[in-house]
Amino acid sequence: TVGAVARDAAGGLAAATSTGGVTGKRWGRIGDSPLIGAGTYADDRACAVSATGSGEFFIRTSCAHEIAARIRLAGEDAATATETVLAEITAMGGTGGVIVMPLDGAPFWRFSTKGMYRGRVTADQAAEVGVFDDE
Amino acid sequence: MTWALAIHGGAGSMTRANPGPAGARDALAQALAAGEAVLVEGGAALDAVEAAVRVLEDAPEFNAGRGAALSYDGVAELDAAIMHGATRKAGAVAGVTATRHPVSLARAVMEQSPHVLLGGAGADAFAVAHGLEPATQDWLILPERRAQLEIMRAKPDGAFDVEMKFG
Repeated sequence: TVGAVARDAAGGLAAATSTGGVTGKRWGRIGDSPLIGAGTYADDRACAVSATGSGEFFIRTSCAHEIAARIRLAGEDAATATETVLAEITAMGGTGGVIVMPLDGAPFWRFSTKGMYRGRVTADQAAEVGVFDDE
Repeated sequence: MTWALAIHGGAGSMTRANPGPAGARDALAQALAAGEAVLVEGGAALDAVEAAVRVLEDAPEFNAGRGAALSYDGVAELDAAIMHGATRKAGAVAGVTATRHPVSLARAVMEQSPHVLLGGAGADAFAVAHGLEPATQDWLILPERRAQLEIMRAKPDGAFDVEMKFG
């Protein structure tokens, strides 16, 4: 699974996700990526999110929308909202990660796996990429 | 307000002992450059995320587009979504098999149809009708993905292995 979240100079947000699903999927199994609100969500009132991981858990928690809703309705900061929702997914037995673009400030990621292919670049910060959890 | 971009290529069991494909970091850097080129010129976030994801869909190191994981029947069945934060317009496709950039097909659904999510053969037909760049299964499928599928199918319960996605 691959994804991107962006904020433009006007403050507009967007999110996108694309995937082949999981190896050996059967019976027309669809994961969270194409489900708006599960693996992909963008709302200029809150944040933009793209997710990757065991899709069924991201669907059941409506992960991407839940993060945005906690920010918009509960006034949580983006990191707290993200960590709370990922902790719910972990408690259910799911694994994976998200990239999050807040309304202002730097984008960030959280993941519960050993690694996550990721990168970011901002108007103020040079491009950086990472794979392992300790970099 | 300042522009910003973040990308991912999937989460999984990559460790320093088991780092995954060598070209992944370069592909991530190229995807960032593609999105940055849009944003630095004052372009829209929607164009930036599409540009970045298209690069990653073409990169064989990641589970999307070319290099996607295969279904039990050995088919590259691709899913994608895109969403615009200001209007909350969204487009998505599921189970498409013949489009080079599923994220662009998802955007076409958002901008050229009244729908949000199209699936299967209907979504493939929508791609043809709207002139999206086609891709054959031969182009989408890599030998290592076939090998991965064979390993999985050889397992007694045939259960798929989420961790083995490598993005």
